[in-house]
Amino acid sequence: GIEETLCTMRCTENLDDPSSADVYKPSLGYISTLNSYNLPILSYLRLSALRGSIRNNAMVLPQWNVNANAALYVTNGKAHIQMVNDNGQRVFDQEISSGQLIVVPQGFSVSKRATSDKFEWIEFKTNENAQINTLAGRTSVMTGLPLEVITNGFQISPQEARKVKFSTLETTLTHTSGGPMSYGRPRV
Amino acid sequence: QWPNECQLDQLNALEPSQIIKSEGGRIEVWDHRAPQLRCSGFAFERFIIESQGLYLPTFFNAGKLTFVVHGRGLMGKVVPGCAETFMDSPVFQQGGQFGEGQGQGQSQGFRDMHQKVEHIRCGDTTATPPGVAQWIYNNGDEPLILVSAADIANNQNQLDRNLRPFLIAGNNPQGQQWLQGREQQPQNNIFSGFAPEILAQAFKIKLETAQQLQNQQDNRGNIVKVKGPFGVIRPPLRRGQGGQQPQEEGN
Repeated sequence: GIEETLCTMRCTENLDDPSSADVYKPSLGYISTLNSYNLPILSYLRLSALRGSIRNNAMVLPQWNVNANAALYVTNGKAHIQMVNDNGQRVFDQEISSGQLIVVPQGFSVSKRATSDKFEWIEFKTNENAQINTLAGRTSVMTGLPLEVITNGFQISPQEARKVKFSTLETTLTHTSGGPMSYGRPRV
Repeated sequence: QWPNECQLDQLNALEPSQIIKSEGGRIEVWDHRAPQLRCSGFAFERFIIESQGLYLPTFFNAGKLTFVVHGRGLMGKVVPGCAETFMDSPVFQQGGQFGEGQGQGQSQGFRDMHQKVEHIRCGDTTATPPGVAQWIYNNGDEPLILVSAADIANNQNQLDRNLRPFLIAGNNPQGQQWLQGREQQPQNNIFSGFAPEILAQAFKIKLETAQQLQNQQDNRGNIVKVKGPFGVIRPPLRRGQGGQQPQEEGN
């Protein structure tokens, strides 16, 4: 009885096809995700994947994996990546390039900014429905917080708090003005 | 689990092993390396939030259930991808026009919008998945006391068998003493690890404001004292909930 079921299960999906992008901004690039919703067999493996391709000076907004660890492998180009652990320490602050692999543990916040014409990567995640939460952007944790929590938490004015909440319209990819993004030793 | 972790020949009642004091209250942590907690896979904490105290947004690497032992307050959880469904009414000017102000949000004429805020009272039990930032404010006159049990043995915890708080705001000058290698290190919030330039670019804000997000000169801790009104958008209390009348709605 498994001929009609398991044996017919689709096991392959192409992630290099921008037409099936989940996040797309012409000037910045695209991101596609593969999870148990669009490849059901992943619910058996309890894995998911993400494919990203961004242009120079495009930034993936700082975010964290809510329910998964991730292994990020660079397939093309370069990016400057910063990563912060649960103690608020910057644990990675380098340029990463093609052929390199880095692990992003659950909860660690990470920002990526392309520093070559095109930066492309594949990310494997240890949850069949891996979720992220972003620190900045229209669907970020900061937008979800009341102004009072932000003003009291960071001791900033309501006006500044509104800018923190509402200035960045994008959800995942945004543009940057380029230039150096890290100064000296990470804050410990 | 390590082998023999549940070979418990003698059990005893446990007390908190560390107390993290803050401006607006304290957090008491049980040492989850104690044999019976290690066997059960639980990490256990007690939060005592003073009146007008705000426990700043924090998320963990494990799901947890929290029980309100005493007092009442307001609680918010920011669930990834959920909309800001709490929005206050637009600001109208003479002639019915929306108010014009600075900043993109304000130009839309509302003061704020955010995700759901709930009233909590003693007896309430609330579940918080891993990675979901939660904040709690004590709007009562008595201390708000909550206890929470996190299941660090659950596979939703993809890290090691330690409960790791990730601070969105605030900090913990005492550090996470129960974690080896962190005994003497203060814990800072997530923003403090990023270069301010990256924050400024990500939020499209001034560099000074980005540095403010890092709470660098701030030693208030993770539960701060709110000075003045705490005007988050919230529904009226149910009649009879704690015997209070529903809050008067402004017109």
